[in-house]
Amino acid sequence: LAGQRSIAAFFSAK
Amino acid sequence: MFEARLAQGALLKKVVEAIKDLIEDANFDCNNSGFSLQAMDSSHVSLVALSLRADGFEHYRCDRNISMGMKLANLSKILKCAGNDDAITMKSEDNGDTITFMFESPNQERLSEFDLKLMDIDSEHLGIPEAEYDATVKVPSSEFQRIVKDLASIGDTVEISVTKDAVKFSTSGDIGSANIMCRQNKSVDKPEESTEIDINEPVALTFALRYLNSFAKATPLSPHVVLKLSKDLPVVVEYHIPDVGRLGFYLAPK
Repeated sequence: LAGQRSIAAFFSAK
Repeated sequence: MFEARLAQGALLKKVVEAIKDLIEDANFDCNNSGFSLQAMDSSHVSLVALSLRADGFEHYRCDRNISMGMKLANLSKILKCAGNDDAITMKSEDNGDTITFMFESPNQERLSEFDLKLMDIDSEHLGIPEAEYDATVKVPSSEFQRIVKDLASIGDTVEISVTKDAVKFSTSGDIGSANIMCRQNKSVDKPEESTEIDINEPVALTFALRYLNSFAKATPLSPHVVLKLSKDLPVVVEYHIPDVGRLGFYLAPK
């Protein structure tokens, strides 16, 4: 998973 | 109380089979408008969003908003006991600690009931903004499944690039490289085989094939899959469930 970004970085917590 | 009857119970079986290897447990949220789920995989790289509209059910009643935590592996065990042609009814009391699944065979000769224990699950809900995408591609879901499976035997990641006329999937690895191009083809005779591209701007993004292969387990839900891509944004891999709702997967780019 090297270089893999987190999905949470794109969508804000509700 | 919550009560919902799905005449095509197989849909629910297919939904759970499509997501159970990606997410371990999740809250199923029920309200007046329908039955939904949002969950991230354990690595927080992808997000699953399911929505089944109330009007997609033969009967739907939800007196109070409820959230039912379930372990997907256990839900799968229970749904595997339903026949493919069975109608499935889900029932739960407002403060109940179980959900009941009732399976009815088409001729109503066999009626079975399974109770699944609910669990408390802490889950973070993410707001997914409505976005206009640089490119939207609709391809036969079986074609997409084959492409990501074939490319995974060569490399770990795929670059998806979309131009006006075609979508190209490229990978490379230790043994060599591969690319597969699908041209736009609005087949009128066989709509299920059509490939349609709607583009505002050419776009190319790279994603982990492992996740795309996992998403492709939703193939039995829909003849087509829709890929929505924008520069530097997660791809949306969307399966429309005819007359009932949608199962969407969001995957962060590499």
